[in-house]
Amino acid sequence: TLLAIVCTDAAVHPDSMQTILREAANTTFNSISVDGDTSTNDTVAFFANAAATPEGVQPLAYPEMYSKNGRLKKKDLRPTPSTDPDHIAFQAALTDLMRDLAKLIVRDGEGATKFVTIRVRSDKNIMVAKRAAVSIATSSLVKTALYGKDANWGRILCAIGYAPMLMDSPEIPMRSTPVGFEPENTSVSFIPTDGSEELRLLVRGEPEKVDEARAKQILEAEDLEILVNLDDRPERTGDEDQREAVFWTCDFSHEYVTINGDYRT
Amino acid sequence: AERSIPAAKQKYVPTTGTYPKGFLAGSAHAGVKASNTKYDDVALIISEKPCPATAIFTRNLFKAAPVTVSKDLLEQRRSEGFRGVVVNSGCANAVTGIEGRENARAMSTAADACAGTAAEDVPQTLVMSTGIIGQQLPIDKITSTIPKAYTALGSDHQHWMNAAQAICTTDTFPKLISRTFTLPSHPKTTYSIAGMTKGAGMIHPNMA
Repeated sequence: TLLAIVCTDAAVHPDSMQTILREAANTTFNSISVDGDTSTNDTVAFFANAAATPEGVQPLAYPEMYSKNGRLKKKDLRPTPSTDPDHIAFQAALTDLMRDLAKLIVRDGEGATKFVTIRVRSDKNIMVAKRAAVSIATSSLVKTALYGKDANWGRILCAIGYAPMLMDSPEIPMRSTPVGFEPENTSVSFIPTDGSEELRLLVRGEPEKVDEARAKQILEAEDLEILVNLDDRPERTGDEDQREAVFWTCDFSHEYVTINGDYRT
Repeated sequence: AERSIPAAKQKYVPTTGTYPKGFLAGSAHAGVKASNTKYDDVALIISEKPCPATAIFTRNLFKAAPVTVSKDLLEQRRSEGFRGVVVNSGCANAVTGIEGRENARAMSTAADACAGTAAEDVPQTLVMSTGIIGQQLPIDKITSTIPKAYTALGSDHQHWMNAAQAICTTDTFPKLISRTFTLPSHPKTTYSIAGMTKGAGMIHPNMA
């Protein structure tokens, strides 16, 4: 179970708190997995008591919530992307804190020996990228390969291939939007965390001749990044913006089974 | 359980912090889990003055009692006038039916009573539980410990660290981060933000 409590002495308007917290959660606590099990109790609580806020300073809120005389507009409280510098700064502070807390959970995953960042790029759709990342992060075979220091890109591709939305290609159900995912466009690399050169495992569907010694060296480190480029826009010219999903997970070890085989009701 | 922090994890545990003004943290030992004879397992985070609050919760369809109770409190109070949160570890109070919800509410009102706000129609304290699923809380143990946690409240790093430790289950280290920040419209004012979290297994959050 994940529990988290976040407190700030800044002032945040009660009507904006839920939106601010949700926005922060999407790329933080909702982007981690240890074992793929969603708990019955997961909760993140957020308190803002305004104790450090100078008198007369308005609580942080989406700007459109206030009329010109400073009163709250009651009609339209729908959030829109804020251009208010205070809101942007606060959102960044909250998101950074929650991201680092989320990463600590992964680092403390039961039995974990590795901290793995999965970065998936899609030309089309952030959800496609995220579904692929989640599928890799929850694959038992990928996670055991990571524990065994095996650069098993075949298992990574396998996990991408059955990810919801991608497997349903060429159309996203209900939207009839072509995903355009083609396995032969996909590339996979390991990115070392020491700043050294990436290790390309698969380039546009074609396996690279992998330097096993280099792969082993990268996998010996506690931290690892897996970079996947779906390259899923057939008409791609190379300069378009890509959508990127980042997800954090850990490996799957004997110790996980020991801990959970012994966790009695 | 042995709670010494593994050497490799000690670098993630802060030795100091800058915590938000007006918030206090405390913890105490209830012995929710029979095997836990010495570690704190009830934590309180309290705002000295009532404040806005919100939360996001699991989308698992079998929501635990503290989830449904806290969600109701937030709706009823429209995110306003909260004093804080009370947390127990060792028992998740999940799939525990009506009794479980009554127990979760009892934790909330027990914390309110410490703050002298128990007369409110709608409790002002959110509630969280973590641990084993499918068992009723030893509620008397917990409600009798909440005043001790309240007495232990403080604003120092160690108070926050004790609370972060008290919410742990199979975690090998407490997870606590604090920071300061400024806002562009009044850059001379320094604000603080602090967060604690727990989790090691059954982790694939999907909250909204």
